[in-house]
Amino acid sequence: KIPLVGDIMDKFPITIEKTGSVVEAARKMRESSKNHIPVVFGPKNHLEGIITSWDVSKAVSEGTLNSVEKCMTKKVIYCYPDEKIDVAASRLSSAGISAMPVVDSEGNVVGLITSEDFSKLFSGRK
Amino acid sequence: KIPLVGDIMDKFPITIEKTGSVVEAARKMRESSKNHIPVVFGPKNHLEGIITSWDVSKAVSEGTLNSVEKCMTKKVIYCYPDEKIDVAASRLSSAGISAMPVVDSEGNVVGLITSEDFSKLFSGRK
Ligand SMILES: C[S@@+](CC[C@H](N)C(=O)[O-])C[C@H]1O[C@@H](n2cnc3c(N)ncnc32)[C@H](O)[C@@H]1O
Ligand SMILES: C[S@@+](CC[C@H](N)C(=O)[O-])C[C@H]1O[C@@H](n2cnc3c(N)ncnc32)[C@H](O)[C@@H]1O
Repeated sequence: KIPLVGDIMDKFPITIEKTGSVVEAARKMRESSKNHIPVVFGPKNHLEGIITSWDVSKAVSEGTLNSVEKCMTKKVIYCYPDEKIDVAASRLSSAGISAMPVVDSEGNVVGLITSEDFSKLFSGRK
Repeated sequence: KIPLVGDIMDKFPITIEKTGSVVEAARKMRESSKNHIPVVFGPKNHLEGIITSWDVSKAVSEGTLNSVEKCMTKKVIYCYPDEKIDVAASRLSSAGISAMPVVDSEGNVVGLITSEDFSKLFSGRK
């Protein structure tokens, strides 16, 4: 009845390593038209953090445009593909964020779910 | 039965004039924890454009951090407070955007609705 995160997430999210620069993160956001980029490490894309256009904007307001590692959020709120979407939606709204990386049991990034995925579900309603 | 935009929108959105700087827009996003700022003109906040953290990030990737007017999107997709939320949700998702200014019949900004407002509605479901 209620869809799972894995049913509505983006299965091929853009990612970046923490050694990258903020300008490189900004370029990836520009090219993909996305606001949220999981920061990963290694061949299996282990989740290390998240950098968003809001973080880039914050760095601009503080004049601190340097490394992804310094600008990213380290304590990431994430979810699993087999969680129900209403559980994921409450996690987003109670944290005041608009996206969550989706990870497997080893903490490797397998997707990204955003509040835009939720408004898409609403637009299907009559 | 179906809620209206006016029931779920933010009734006191942060706004900026197009004569402001991108750094000032970035500061407002930082202080309000928001990604989207309607650009307005005059005492009644007439809608002139929209600037988002994505636009700030784009300006960073292109090295063009100058005025709000140069970085903002001029052709704004907006809605009215008395529209149904499913209509608003389809407008958001078909445009690939995550927020819309809400305007009165004269084009003055009276609110802002974001995809986060939609995921909040989902989280109330059982
Ligand atoms: C508080 S939100 C405010 C803007 C807007 N609500 C949004 O999420 O884009 C922005 C901050 O939340 C952080 N953030 C976004 N998604 C996150 C997630 N899944 N886990 C932890 N922090 C996250 C960003 O790194 C950024 O520092
Ligand atoms: C294409 S979206 C991509 C990022 C993400 N989907 C979002 O909306 O934040 C970013 C661009 O859409 C524009 N935009 C956002 N909301 C808009 C609206 N209501 N009307 C017109 N353009 C808008 C921004 O100014 C920015 O240039």
